[in-house]
Amino acid sequence: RARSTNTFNYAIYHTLDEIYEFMDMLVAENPQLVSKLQIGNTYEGRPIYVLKFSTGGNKRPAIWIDTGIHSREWVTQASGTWFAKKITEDYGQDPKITAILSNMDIFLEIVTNPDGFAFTHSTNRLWRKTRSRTAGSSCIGVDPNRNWDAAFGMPGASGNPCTETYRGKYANSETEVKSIVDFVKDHGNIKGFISIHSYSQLLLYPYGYTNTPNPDQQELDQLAKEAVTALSSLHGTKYTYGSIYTTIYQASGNTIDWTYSQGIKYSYTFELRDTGRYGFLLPASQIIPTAQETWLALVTIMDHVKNHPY
Amino acid sequence: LENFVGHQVLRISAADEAQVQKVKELEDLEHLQLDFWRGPAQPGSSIDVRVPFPSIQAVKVFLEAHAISYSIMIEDVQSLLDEEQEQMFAFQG
Repeated sequence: RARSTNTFNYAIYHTLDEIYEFMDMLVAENPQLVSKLQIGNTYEGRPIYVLKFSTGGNKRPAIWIDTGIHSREWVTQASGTWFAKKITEDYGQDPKITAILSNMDIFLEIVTNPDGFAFTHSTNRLWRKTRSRTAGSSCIGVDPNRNWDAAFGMPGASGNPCTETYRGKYANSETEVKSIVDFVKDHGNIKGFISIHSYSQLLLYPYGYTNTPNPDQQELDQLAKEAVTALSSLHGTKYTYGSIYTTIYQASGNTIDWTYSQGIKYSYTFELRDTGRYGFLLPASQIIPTAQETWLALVTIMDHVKNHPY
Repeated sequence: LENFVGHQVLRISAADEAQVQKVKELEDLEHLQLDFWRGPAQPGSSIDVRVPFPSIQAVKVFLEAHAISYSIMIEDVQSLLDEEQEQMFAFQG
């Protein structure tokens, strides 16, 4: 196993234990910049960790990034690991990241669904949901991207526990969701929220539950265009952008509809590579190119958030 | 580990709203145990679905009967998973 984040192999997929060890190494190597927060526990009792990148201050304006809420989307957790290292490398070297961190904090949740992720390694590589049990059903798990208190229960999610888009019995029923909700509310100063999924190469903004444009649509659309342009500049990867509803399909109870409803204007969700050849089984050789290109889009969004306080 | 030998991922192209609705009907047939990686949305956007081996024939017959075009995106899911595991083990070794 890697002894430092410099020898950690970013080009392969890792288990939950390995990623948690990576986080500890990163914190130990960068105590002035990185800390690890536990924001809750999973249904099966695992700790839920968030990395905080901060140069000081108290509850500064912040940007939230999460990866891996759908556990089988392994390229997202792998990219999140790469992002974490990249932030520490770029701080003090790259003017944009340095300026962002001089004014704001970044929170990064690399494994947003730890139970599901562990299950993908131990039992079922294609597990997507949480691992919670539903009374009265033999089926397990809730889609954590339909469990948020934003048009919860409306069309675009399932009430059947045996489906992959099962919304749960009530909003925030999943501790993995509730932990973020509590953290975001308690913090109160998060200005950008980016939730990262795979695959199909999309950059999406609210709404997912309705085709009504959100009040900031023009700005969010323009920023999405700039982010996608930056992303594509590296490897030519083609992205589509737009609202969730109009670009893919109706999805109620989703993450960024809730964050937007909380007043976090810059709420986005990514769908990373691929073009449809491998789906969730993206070869490990594509982890770094995926992370690199996504990083360019993230920096574009984070820089815009920093430059447009509200 | 759950075994996905013989599972295929089909990429379905629904040409119009009627075909999208037909694929949604497929989604409702629980006994087929389909796993939609990209669900049915609007005409023109791809639909990706993992089909367990015992359901492959039924699904393909359904699609062909309704003139819905598809291609095989992943021929055998387990073979990809085996490659992935080998890579992880190789690194650990």
